[in-house]
Amino acid sequence: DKQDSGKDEL
Amino acid sequence: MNIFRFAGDMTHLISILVLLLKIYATKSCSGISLKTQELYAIVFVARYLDLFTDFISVYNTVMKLVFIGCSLAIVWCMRLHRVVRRTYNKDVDTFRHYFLVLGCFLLALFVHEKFTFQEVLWAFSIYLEAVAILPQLVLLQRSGNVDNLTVQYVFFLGAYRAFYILNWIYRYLTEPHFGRWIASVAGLVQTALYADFFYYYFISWKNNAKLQLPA
Repeated sequence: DKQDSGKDEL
Repeated sequence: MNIFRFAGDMTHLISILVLLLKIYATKSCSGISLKTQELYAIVFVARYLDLFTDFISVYNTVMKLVFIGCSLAIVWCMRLHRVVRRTYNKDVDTFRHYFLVLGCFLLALFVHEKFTFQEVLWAFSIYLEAVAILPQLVLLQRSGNVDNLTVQYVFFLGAYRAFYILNWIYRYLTEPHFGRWIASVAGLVQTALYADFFYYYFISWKNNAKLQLPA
């Protein structure tokens, strides 16, 4: 998901 | 969010604020590459399309809006502001940045996590960000004599990259499923581009002298 793939970063 | 990620975001924010301050206070954008600024504007717009589809946190949303807004404002100033645009070093800012855009887009078409519109644009933005500093570094090198705020701008941008790499190492060690291979490889490339600049930055800092890049 977003967190595992680092897409929670800027 | 770990401390490295936060420090990275803050140095990124500071770099943009330093640039805005320089333009606002001196009414000049000399030493700043419009090509690099345009590339960053493209990077932010392409990557933050997820503003419309995903919500992560208020912090993320606000920062994304700030980054998009600031980068567009900088490009606007350099191109259209009556006074500022006259200070733009057009003749030395000759990097063919459209080739970078094209190359990164082609790479994103082939190397991505999923073949969807948003994922391809996300990969494109990651690749483009990795090389977006090149026109700025070339401009610094060509103009030789660089003002202090421009140097600080590049320094904080480089610091942001360094903190993000620490952040990825930390996350990789502490989160069981964390894998961000596309971004990590691109991030390493991007940070390596700053190595030369940092070398001369620290030399000038150690000697308490103005930064001089070799011709």
